[in-house]
Parts: sequence; C-alpha cells; structure tokens
Amino acid sequence: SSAAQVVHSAGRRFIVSPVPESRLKDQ
Amino acid sequence: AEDTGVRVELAEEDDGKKSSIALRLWVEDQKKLKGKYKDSGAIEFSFDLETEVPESIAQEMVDSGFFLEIDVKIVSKSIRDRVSLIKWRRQRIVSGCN
Repeated sequence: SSAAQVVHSAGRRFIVSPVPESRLKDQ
Repeated sequence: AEDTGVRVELAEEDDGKKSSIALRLWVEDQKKLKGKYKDSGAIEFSFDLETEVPESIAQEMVDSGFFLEIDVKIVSKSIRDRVSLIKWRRQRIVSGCN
C-alpha cells in the first residue's frame, strides 16, 4: 500500500514510503 | 561524490543549527547493489551529525532487512557522502558569516 511504514531498529525509527516515480533511474 | 546507485537527500530543510537532521535514502539504480534488493521505497531516518556515524545507520538498515550485509559498505558510503556535503555547506555558511 502507499501508506508510510514505520520500522524500529535498535532504538532508531525508519519511515518507509514509496519513492516518487520521477526520482527513480532506469529501474 | 561517486554515483553509488543509492540516493541520500535531506528529508527536510537544514536549519544549519540542529545537530540532528532528517535524511531520506532510496535506491536509484539497483544494478549497482551486489545483493538481491527488496524494493522498500524511500527510507527516512534521523542522523545526529555530532554523535553518529553512517556505518551504524547502514548496519541497522541491514539488520532491519532493507539491504543485505554485502551492501552495507555502499549504503554507508552513500550516507557519508551526503553528511560530508551537509557539514561542508554548514562550515561554508559559518565562515561566510565570520
């Protein structure tokens, strides 16, 4: 889904969200 | 900075004062990674310019399953390059003021 996902690791928070199409190189 | 295929940018405007900044990392070119990559999207995280090192962030991203161990160096280098640029810009602003 496109909602941001929060991952916790060693007390740090990673917020994962989709990368806008325009920011991706030839993937 | 070398194009590592991993992009790191400021996730918000740098006020030049706070030691803790918000960064956002994502893979632009997954062919540059050695390990199999699960497209996780953009990963936003905080980084303390005074107390933290890019290697520990990269290791935590590996531990969280975003990247494989084999790519920890490329991820930490990408973060280091961006952090160095931010520190350089801050010093330039400070010396400009002086």
